[in-house]
Amino acid sequence: FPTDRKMENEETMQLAQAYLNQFYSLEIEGSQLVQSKNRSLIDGKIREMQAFFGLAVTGKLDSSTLEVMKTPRCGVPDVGQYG
Amino acid sequence: YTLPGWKKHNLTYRIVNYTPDLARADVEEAIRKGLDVWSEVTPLTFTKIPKGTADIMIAFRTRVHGRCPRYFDGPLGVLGHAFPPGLGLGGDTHFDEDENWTKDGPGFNLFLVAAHEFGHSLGLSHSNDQTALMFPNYVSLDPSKYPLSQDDISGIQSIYGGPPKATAKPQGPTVPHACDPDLTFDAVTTFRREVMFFKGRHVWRIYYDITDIEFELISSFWPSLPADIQAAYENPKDKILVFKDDNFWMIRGYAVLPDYPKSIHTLGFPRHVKKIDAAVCDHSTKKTYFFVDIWCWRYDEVSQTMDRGYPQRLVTYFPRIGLRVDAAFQHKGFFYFFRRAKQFEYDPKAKTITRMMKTNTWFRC
Repeated sequence: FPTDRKMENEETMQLAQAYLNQFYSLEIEGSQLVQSKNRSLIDGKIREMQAFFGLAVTGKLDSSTLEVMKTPRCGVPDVGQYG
Repeated sequence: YTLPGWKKHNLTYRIVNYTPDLARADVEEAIRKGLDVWSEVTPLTFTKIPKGTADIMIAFRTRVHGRCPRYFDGPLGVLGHAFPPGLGLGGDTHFDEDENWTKDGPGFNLFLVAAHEFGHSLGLSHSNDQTALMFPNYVSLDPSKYPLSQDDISGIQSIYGGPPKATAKPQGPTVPHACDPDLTFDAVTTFRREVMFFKGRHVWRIYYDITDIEFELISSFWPSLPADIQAAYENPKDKILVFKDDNFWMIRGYAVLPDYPKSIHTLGFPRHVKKIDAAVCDHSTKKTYFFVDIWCWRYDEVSQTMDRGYPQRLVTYFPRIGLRVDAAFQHKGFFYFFRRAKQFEYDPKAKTITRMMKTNTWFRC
């Protein structure tokens, strides 16, 4: 059971990371950070996305945040110059 | 939003390819409606061109595509993207062909996604207002309802201001379409290496040696010229003369010469002539033909006087052209006469019509 759960968590984290890379420039800002700092950067990006979509700002990948991340959308980033 | 947006307000768009999910006509309608959403609340106008480089190039693509710095991700996920105003990719819009595009019913409504993406092409970024069209997530709104929220309208008008004042709008269709099969022209003239086609407030410009077509407001070149001009021609001294009612303006390059407009009666027309329908200069003889109702006058550009023995009936002097003409110009020795939606190519040496065409043949529709 734990193995499945672990895999599920990894998939969720990959989905979230890809989403934050594409729409909240996580990759650009996180590329030069060490692992620990990167973790807090991801939390911060999740908060930023939750605030944009009017969700509870927890920094955690709760179900409503994941649901928004899975919704079909426009490919233009939500923050920063989309140019 | 992103400033300064597009500097010109008359933008062109081109549909580079089509999705097999919809009939071409449905794609064209969805794109046209998606642009109309924005032109209704701004001074922007959009003209479709069939070839060449448009301001907004529209294409259906998959995965990694061409020079585009973004990619698509297969079905669902990202539906489309667009780039802010600018050269090259600026303004361009791409739709993910791996999606199921629809006009109404299951799948993603192309009109709604297109209207959103065109918001980006005009300089808007995403809105966190869940009722806004520029909200990033796809919301299947009723496509028959007007999709812009106040947030969208405030955003786009922060860049371009509101639509032209209602009073300033001329009656009837505000923006002529180059490929309208019933298109007529107010006036046509050569202008150095270009040909200019005047209609209402607008002018199309084509260049002899390249396929580009530009569509602009007359006032963007010559603010002092009125709309709805009636005749224009290029004289042998690198000037164009533009006529409306009993006035005419002389233009050299992009400058309307001072002391104009002048009365057409200074050219030698009698008082009863109140307006000119069309004019064309035969550069081989330096004679200019003025068309007034069913009459044709001839003006000598060298002596700058009207020739004796005129006016003559148009049908006599230019047989089979018809009773009247709307516009005329000379190109490579031929005269081109425009009457309603028809165009006649005329060989002045052989004194005969060599071709009959649609008025907008020059726009390669």
